[in-house]
Amino acid sequence: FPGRHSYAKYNNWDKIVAWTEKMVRKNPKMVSRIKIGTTAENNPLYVLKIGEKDERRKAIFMDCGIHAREWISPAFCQWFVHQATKTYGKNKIMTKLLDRMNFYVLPVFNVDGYIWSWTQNRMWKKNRSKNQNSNCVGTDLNRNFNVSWNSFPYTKDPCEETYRGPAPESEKETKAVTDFIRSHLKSIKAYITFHSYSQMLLFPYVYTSELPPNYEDLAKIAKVGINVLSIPYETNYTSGPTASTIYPTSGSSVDWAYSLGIKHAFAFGLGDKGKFGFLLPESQIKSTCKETMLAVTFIAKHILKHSS
Amino acid sequence: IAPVRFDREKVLRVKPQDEKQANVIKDLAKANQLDFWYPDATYHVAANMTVDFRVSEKESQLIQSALDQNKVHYEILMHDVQEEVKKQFDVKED
Repeated sequence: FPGRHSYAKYNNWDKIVAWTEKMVRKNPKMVSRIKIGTTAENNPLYVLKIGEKDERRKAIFMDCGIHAREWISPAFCQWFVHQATKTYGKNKIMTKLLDRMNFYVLPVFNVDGYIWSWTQNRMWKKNRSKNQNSNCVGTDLNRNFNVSWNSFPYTKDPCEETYRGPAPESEKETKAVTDFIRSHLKSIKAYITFHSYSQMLLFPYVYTSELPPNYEDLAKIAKVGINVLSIPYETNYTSGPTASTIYPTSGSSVDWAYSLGIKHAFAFGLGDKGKFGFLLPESQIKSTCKETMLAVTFIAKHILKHSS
Repeated sequence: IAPVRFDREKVLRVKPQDEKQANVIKDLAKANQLDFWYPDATYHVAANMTVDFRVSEKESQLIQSALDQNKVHYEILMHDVQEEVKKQFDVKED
């Protein structure tokens, strides 16, 4: 028995697994759990599908916890699933969204790293795969996607926190996610990934300072998204293309999703901006998730209305 | 294996004013174990960028002295990371 799950607290992996089972049990018509693969340490990778069985409907894919130490990110994915199921039939917007589209939610992308951050090293970031000819463990999963993978020299050392892995999609976790997205590409109209520690809403590209063809659309969505997010607590977010808003780098999931044809791809960097860093107190989970929920709902509404 | 502890480890915030000061941080990162929180690697450190990193208790004195010597302004965001790790669990079980 893994102990009690709470949306107001950080939950370890065992609690999250039990919670996924509970979500399916409590909402059998609305939630299903899909095992999309396993990790390097043979843990399961679960996606929760929220919505109808109809695979042809528009869908949004969301993932959390690509970096192990960013605990607020999995907390948000759990919050999202909870709110979606709880408010369906009560909240007009959520009801409309779930009546017409599906959400695929990967609550923890980097499961092995997340477990390690709970049990051994709170500051762990990468996954836990072994590297040939090196004692250093782990690959930064957000550098392992097949997009401009070979173009930045500083990610070649397995001992670096930003190590990109020996090949694109070399990591079982990345491969499982990319295979799943590729096989559902017809329906997936938006990709959203959740990080922490920056208060930003970012969009492609990060590997180049060039702007994407639908830059104006993405910039407008992001701008309105952060405005909506600021309403309840006046939290100040920044939005923009990633390369110029933070710095250029390669192999990111957002650029990969975009290059695959998902033309609405975003990365949230949730709170805070540095006072607590990766150690955001649990007392701030609720407010962070509530405000983020507003922005995500706005993006979903936009996708429902405007994507073909 | 005993879990890693972060007793008296610090998180420093530095804003290098120019390329020279950015290089001071890059040089310190070569010789010390700095865990970059933002940006995520030394490579990205540049003038006028806010740089946050975690440093061990042992190395923090040396780092702070080097920053002082080179007149690089810094602020200490966290004095004891282990304390902050403990404090993150500030919601009691129902």
